[in-house]
Amino acid sequence: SQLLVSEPAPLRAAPDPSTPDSDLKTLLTLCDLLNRELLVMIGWAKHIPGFTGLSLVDQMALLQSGWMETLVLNVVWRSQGSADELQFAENLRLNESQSRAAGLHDLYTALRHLTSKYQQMGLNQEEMLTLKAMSLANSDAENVEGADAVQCFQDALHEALQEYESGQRPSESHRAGRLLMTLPLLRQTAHRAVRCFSRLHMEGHVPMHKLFLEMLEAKI
Amino acid sequence: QEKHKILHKLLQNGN
Repeated sequence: SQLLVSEPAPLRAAPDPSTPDSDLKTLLTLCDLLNRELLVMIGWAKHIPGFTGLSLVDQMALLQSGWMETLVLNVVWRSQGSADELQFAENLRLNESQSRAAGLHDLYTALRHLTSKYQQMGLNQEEMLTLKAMSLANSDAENVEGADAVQCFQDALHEALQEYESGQRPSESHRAGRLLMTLPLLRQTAHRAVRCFSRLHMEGHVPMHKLFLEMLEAKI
Repeated sequence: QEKHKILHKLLQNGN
């Protein structure tokens, strides 16, 4: 319930009205949206029970390692209602050909694969929020100084998921395990997303915001 | 932490 009340309202894309529509404009709008979402996500992390009990160094380590997984889960969650689009925001949806035109085809394929998986499972909001918090807690950051504290943080989230599933879906005894088994695909998807945005940055056509670049650099 | 100034500030200073 703490995660439910802490979930931030979805952001809207803010395309520059003075720029004519183009694939580059799509990329600029997307990068701006993701940078704002990252900012909101860092604020959100502080509301995950147990997060601010970790040392500042470990909070940074978990965020630097797991931030893209949480952004990916947000997009995948918003895309649950669609059969072939990625819904980055209510007013920023990309289908396959739009993604390809913008140079995001690999990102599209990866995110749609994970989206379909969760669609088949009928992921609900409580599960998504718990997985999102887990993706930070379980981000396998290097140089964690308080390994025991991080472990407790993970255990509490795992316990919440198990308690939720045994209360809400007592007949599906494998539900929690099945959800945890999606985490490797989430990591793989986030890795592909990081590669995609690193490539965009290196190509130099899309200026990226400082925070987004700082976090991207921590992943490379 | 030098390299990750913005994140460090955001975590230290609240929202």
